[in-house]
Amino acid sequence: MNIFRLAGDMSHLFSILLLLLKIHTIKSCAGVSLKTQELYALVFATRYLDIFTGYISLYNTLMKMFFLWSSFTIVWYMRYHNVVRRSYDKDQDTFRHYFLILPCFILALLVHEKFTFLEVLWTFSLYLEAVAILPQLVLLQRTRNVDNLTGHYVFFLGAYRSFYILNWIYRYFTEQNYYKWITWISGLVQTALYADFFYYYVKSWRNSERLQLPA
Amino acid sequence: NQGEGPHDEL
Repeated sequence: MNIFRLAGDMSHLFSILLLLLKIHTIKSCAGVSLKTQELYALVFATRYLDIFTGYISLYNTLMKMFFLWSSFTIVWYMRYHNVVRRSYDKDQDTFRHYFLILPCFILALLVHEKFTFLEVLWTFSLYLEAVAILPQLVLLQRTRNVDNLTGHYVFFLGAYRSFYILNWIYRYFTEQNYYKWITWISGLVQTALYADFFYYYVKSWRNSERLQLPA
Repeated sequence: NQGEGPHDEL
């Protein structure tokens, strides 16, 4: 554990807490993409199966349990909570997220570390996480106002990605045999998607106008 | 080709 990794994990944790706080207290999920949240729930469910097969640390296990619990809780709120589900922008959230799942799974079957059940699912979760934000970005583009909480949520998710890249660089230079191509490349793709979003987010914020992403 | 060991990152 290094400072970049810890900062990354805490940003990730904080982004999810912000989103849960928004949904739980305001009873609204306006501007939040259910498609993205369902993809994240699938990402965590397929990545953290090793919770049952191996032990790394108490920190590791607790964080995994939190990510699993929180992602399914958010999906539950958006789909089934009497009040929250009414604020969901269903007509705007039209990204076909199923089209992301199959290519990621095929890629995981082709490019992986080891051809075992857990490893292929772990690899699938990395590929899927890289593109899981896409429905959220499309929704942000379509919704008139990016409210503060949703904007902050995406901001802290971006911070999480940035810190993880610093963590990989740090580990590469301080640990022997630390190189993880699959993790790095999918992580870079994911960060590039965020960087693109940030550019337009900051631009629209400075001009205080509606967020407009290129088609 | 990947490094050795379990996936210790989240």
